[in-house]
Amino acid sequence: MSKLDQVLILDPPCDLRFKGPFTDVVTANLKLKNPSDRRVCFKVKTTAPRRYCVRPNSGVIDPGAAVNISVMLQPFDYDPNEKSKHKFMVQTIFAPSNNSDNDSLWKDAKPDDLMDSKLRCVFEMPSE
Amino acid sequence: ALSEDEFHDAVSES
Repeated sequence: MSKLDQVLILDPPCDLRFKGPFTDVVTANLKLKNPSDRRVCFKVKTTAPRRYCVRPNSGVIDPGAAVNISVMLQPFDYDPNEKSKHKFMVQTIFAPSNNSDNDSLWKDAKPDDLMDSKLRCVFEMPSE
Repeated sequence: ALSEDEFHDAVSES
């Protein structure tokens, strides 16, 4: 099944880096750029929803526009030996021409119309 | 390859 390639340009493209210490909230920024000539709806998903606040966690990006997402890692006891397995996914779909409401858009979306990109989370301590 | 990860909608409030 040929999946649609992600239309958005993600920066960073693969890894979200969080620099400690992790005794307070640590924020990583993810920029989504829409190089196409169509409006693109996005929503952010993660394997660890209770560990992060994501703002905005969904929205619509106009043609040629970009949006900056703040990914806020909540404080936790960092274990340097434990490699983070958290992942993020940016799921996107071209906005329909008729302004249907956002929820039905995602509910009725056909798998072939969905695009997604996955990012890993990388934790690093400030170099001593 | 199928990834074993299970994704949930991210939340905007802690």
